[in-house]
Amino acid sequence: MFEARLNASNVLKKVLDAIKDLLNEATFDCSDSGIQLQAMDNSHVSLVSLSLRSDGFDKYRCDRNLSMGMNLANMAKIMKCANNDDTLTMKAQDNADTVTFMFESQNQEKVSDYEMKLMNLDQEHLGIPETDYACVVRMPAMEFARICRDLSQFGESVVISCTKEGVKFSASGDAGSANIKLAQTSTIDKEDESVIIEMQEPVTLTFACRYLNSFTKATPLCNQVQLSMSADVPL
Amino acid sequence: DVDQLKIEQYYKFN
Repeated sequence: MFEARLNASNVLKKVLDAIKDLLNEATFDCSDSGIQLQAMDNSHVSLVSLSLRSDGFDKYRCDRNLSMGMNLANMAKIMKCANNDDTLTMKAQDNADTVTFMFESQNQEKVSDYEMKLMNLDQEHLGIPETDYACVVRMPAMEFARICRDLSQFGESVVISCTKEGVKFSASGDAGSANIKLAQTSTIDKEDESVIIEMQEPVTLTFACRYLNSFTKATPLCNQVQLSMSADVPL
Repeated sequence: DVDQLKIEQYYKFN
């Protein structure tokens, strides 16, 4: 028996929004410690690695390890039917071929349930290797999303140059060029708003806007984003 | 695509 409850459906909506443009389908591996998802995106150039720890749920029970292959577009259709503040319960029996999503309104007067067929997906064992990165930048997630969006207008790729003093984002194309420099925050009064750089050696790397913009779909999940960079290694 | 293969290998040999 698997059962996971969140007091606000909004949390899972945000998680789903963060991955549904990158993945058509994915396996949610449920165990006692929580739910793990790891999958290459549809074009096989980036890895989505997601961990929902059991203690992040308001109620969590998983008697036996369970792999639930889900079509994320169908899951999104179901999640769209929930109000943000509805309580969400995901349920599946052991060896089941369906998962149930139940939404309860705050006043308990509306209860809806949706059943979705599970899929058998090829499982690959993937992961982000432990790496000592040349530069690690922590910055406001909203600011990063804004920069990616703004620079996408000027080119298909963004160059990120990081030194001890700051980080520079650049793009260029037919319309011209654009540069955005962020200095490291001098005093950390508000941690959420700070730009912090840990640098072993400076790096200059180029990334496709398309992917950066996909990654920033996760922005509502956290106030800060961490960019870990080394030469010849994925961001 | 060579880059694509390189990236896949990177994540597989974790």
